[in-house]
Amino acid sequence: FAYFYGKPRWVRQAPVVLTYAFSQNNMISYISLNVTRTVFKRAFSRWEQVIPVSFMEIEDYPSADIRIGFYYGHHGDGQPFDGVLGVLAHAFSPENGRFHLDASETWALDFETVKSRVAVDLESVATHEIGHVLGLAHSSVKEAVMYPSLSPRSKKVDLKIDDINGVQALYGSNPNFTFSSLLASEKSSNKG
Amino acid sequence: RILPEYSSTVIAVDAHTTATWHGFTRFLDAGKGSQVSGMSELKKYFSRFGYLPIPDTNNFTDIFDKEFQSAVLAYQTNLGLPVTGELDSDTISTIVSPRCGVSDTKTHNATFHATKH
Repeated sequence: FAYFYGKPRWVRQAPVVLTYAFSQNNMISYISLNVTRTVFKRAFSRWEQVIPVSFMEIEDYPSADIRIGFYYGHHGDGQPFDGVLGVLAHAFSPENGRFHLDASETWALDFETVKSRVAVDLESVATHEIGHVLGLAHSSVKEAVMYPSLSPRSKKVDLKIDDINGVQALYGSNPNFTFSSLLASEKSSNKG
Repeated sequence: RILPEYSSTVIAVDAHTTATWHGFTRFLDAGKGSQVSGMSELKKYFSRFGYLPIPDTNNFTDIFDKEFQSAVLAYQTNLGLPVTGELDSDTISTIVSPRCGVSDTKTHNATFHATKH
């Protein structure tokens, strides 16, 4: 695992609660807002399980710590998106909180219903970008969630030891966290 | 086949590809000393993800030079690939694979400045 230069993290009084919100004007229409919320909640909860940080969705986008939106091409942050595949999303290091996904992608929740060859798993990318929001940079471990590339029609949502060690070194461990609890939740989510 | 260091093997290629990054497959097996039309675009890719500083001239060349080889070596190390310094198939398939837009090295002017653990 790796950190951003200077090892930035969210510095808050415990219990650390970070708020997040969706940009109502910059969402994709073919996945409902409720379903998108469910996917992101699952992605956030994977990080919540391992560190003493919790996430709460709020309505007020401008005041949220983490601000999520889907954008095409140029979108005002100097890092334009590039159409189908290529760059999928990006997020900014702490305590910036911006979290952008490329609206040109074919975002998918599963690959049974979505048959496109260029379908990209929304939950995998969400889980990866949340790692950036927390302060993790890219990992060179291919199995890790924080590895930079993700093949179309592939899913990678379960945090690996590399991801966990990295984020726990930044925030400490969730007192309820054990590796066996992690394996149990992996099994249940895979069955789901 | 050992190429003299500064001879250039010009590989005729079709420069028009539309899919994001898919066109980079044409640089397969290119190595130091080779010159391939459009390699400057691949160098922009490496620059975007933190492996190559933007030259003073603001223009990259199409020559696979020593500096670009260092960038390829750093990329291969960072992405957990075999470190060959060449655009082998593992490297090319990783380059064209969709990815996160965050730079692999958060300090642009250094080749490799994320703190690795």
